[in-house]
Formats: sequence, C-alpha cells, structure tokens
Amino acid sequence: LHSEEFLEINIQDLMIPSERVAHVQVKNSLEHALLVLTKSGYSAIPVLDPQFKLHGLISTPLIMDAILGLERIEFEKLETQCVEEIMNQEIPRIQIDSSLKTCLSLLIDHPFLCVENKEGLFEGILTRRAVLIQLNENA
Amino acid sequence: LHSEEFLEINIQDLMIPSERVAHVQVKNSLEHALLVLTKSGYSAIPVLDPQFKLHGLISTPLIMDAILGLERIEFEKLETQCVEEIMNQEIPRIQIDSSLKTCLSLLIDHPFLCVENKEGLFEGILTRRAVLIQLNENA
Ligand SMILES: Nc1ncnc2c1ncn2[C@@H]1O[C@@H]2COP(=O)(O)O[C@H]3[C@@H](O)[C@H](n4cnc5c(N)ncnc54)O[C@@H]3COP(=O)(O)O[C@H]2[C@H]1O
Ligand SMILES: Nc1ncnc2c1ncn2[C@@H]1O[C@@H]2COP(=O)(O)O[C@H]3[C@@H](O)[C@H](n4cnc5c(N)ncnc54)O[C@@H]3COP(=O)(O)O[C@H]2[C@H]1O
Repeated sequence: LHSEEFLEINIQDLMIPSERVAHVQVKNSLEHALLVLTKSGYSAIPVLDPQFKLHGLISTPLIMDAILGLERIEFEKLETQCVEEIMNQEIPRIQIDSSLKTCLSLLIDHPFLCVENKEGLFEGILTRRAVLIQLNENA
Repeated sequence: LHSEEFLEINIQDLMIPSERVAHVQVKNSLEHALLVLTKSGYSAIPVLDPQFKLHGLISTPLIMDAILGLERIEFEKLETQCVEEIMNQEIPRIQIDSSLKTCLSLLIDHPFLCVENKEGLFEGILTRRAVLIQLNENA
C-alpha cells in the first residue's frame, strides 16, 4: 500500500459524475422516490432542487419508516407526502478539490459522499467502491 | 499505508459476530422481512435456515421489486410470498481464516461479506466499514 500515491489521487478521477447519478427532486412524492429507488436498485440516492442544489438523501428504509403505522402500512401516505418532509439532511458534503484523506475518514460512516462545487451545485458522488478499487490496486 | 501490517489483520477481529447481525429465516413472509429491514435500518441482511446455515441475502429493493405490479403495488404479496422465493443466492462467502487480501477484492462489489465456518454455519459478517476503519488507522 503505497500511501503517497494512494492519497495523491484526485477525487474528480474517482467520482461518478452527476449525469450518471440517480436522484429525485425535493417536491417529488414518496411514491415517485420509491419507484426510482426500486428501479435503480440503489439503497440511497441524493435529493436535489430545480437549481441542482443538494438538499439531502432519501432511502427505502426512510420511506418505509414514514408509512409504517401502528396497525398497518399506510400506503396512502406515498401520494400525500413529499421527499422533502422525510429526507436525511445531515449528510457530509465534499468539494472537488478535497483531499482523499478527508474522504477516507468520512467514508467510514457513509457509503458514498456528495461532491459540490464552490457555488453549492451538485457535481457527483464518491463511493466506497471507487476507493476500494484503488486500495486493491495499491495493496 | 503499511501494507504488511494491514494485510496481516485477522478477519475474526474485524467481523461482526452472528449474534449482533440482523437476519431473517428462509420461510419468513416478505412482510416480516420488510419489518425487520425497516426497523433495523439496514439495506440488506442475511437469510438463514433453522440450522443456522446461510442461504442468501434479502433487501428492501428486492422486496419492492417483487410486489411492484404493472398497475399498482401488490401489497397482498407481502403476506403470501416468502423470503426464499425472492432472496439473492449469488453471494460471496468467506471462511474465518480467509486472508484480508481476498476479502478486499470481494468488498469492491459487496457492502459486506458473510463469514461461515467449515461446517457451513453462519459466523458473522465483514463490512466495508470495518476495513475502512483499519485503512484510516494505517494511512
Ligand atoms: N447497479 C449496480 N451495478 C453494480 N454494482 C452495484 C449496483 N448497485 C449496487 N452495486 C454495488 O452494491 C453496493 C451498494 O449499493 P447501495 O445501493 O447499497 O449503495 C450505493 C448507492 O446508495 C449509491 N450509489 C452508487 N452509485 C450510484 C448512482 N449511479 N446513482 C445514485 N446512487 C448511487 O452509493 C452507494 C455506494 O455505492 P458503491 O458503488 O460503493 O457500492 C455498491 C456497489 O458495489
Ligand atoms: N445502525 C447503524 N449504526 C451505525 N452505522 C450504520 C448503521 N446502519 C448503517 N450504518 C452505516 O451505513 C452503512 C451502510 O449501511 P447499509 O445498511 O446500507 O449496509 C449495511 C448492512 O446491509 C449490513 N450490515 C451492517 N451491520 C449489520 C448488522 N449488525 N446486521 C445486519 N446487517 C448489517 O452491511 C452493510 C454494510 O455495513 P457498513 O457498516 O459497512 O456500512 C454502514 C454503516 O457505515
């Protein structure tokens, strides 16, 4: 594991660019988000606004938790509630020029990190998979 | 990154033991599996049989995909179908004495690996998080 080479790697080379990242809008219904999550097969995806700013993450467990009533699953909530009401807003954000070392410690607790530019526009995601591929090549 | 030290690490020291791993049984209904997944917050968990043998993994997207009909979400399937019918059986299995190097390459495409003993009994899971923590300590 040649640490100098590994930690010099540029985030931009490892990240998945925004046009290839499945995402939903803040005002989308829970039903729409559930369809996008199920069809993409991803467990969590970013939530953006029409200006392409990042607002949070949505996942299938978060949606199921919101519609799970005491007696039954309240499926009607899928149409009445929107993503903004239940998304997770406490998410780490990194810049394109953040160091890989900063990202490594954030990736311990997050399967992926959202990359923003200086104006706060969503640029893409850095996944654990991308980092593990590099680790394997350097091991 | 001191590769000798890092790759010498013993899987048993990093793995989550079976008693702390959320799991379901092959004959459980999809409804039961959806409740365990939602309550635990995990996106995928192991499927075991009564002899504690590993049969596959179940996840919320797999369940949603199974009940998503053309016209509507067919919620009645949650009670009529069981986990065994839709679980993912193509999963990598490792032994307690597998090398960390083998695990590293498997973890590229799998968020966690299931650990079995020589008789095929489920021992626990090795997660990407556990490996990333070690990587950070050695970086
Ligand atoms: N369609 C697919 N093709 C190949 N492999 C697949 C796959 N879907 C999932 N995987 C594998 O499973 C891992 C976990 O996926 P998960 O959806 O839980 O968790 C994913 C998902 O929540 C998110 N993610 C990854 N790619 C995405 C994308 N293009 N758009 C939106 N979210 C994405 O980042 C998390 C971590 O991704 P990572 O790649 O490290 O890790 C992925 C990858 O190794
Ligand atoms: N209750 C919690 N407390 C703290 N952090 C949490 C957490 N739930 C999730 N996380 C964080 O989110 C990551 C992804 O969790 P996920 O459920 O998608 O994916 C998880 C889950 O499918 C499975 N997993 C982890 N621990 C488990 C357990 N005790 N029982 C069953 N499955 C488990 O292994 C995957 C990878 O786990 P990993 O730890 O590498 O990565 C976890 C961890 O960093």
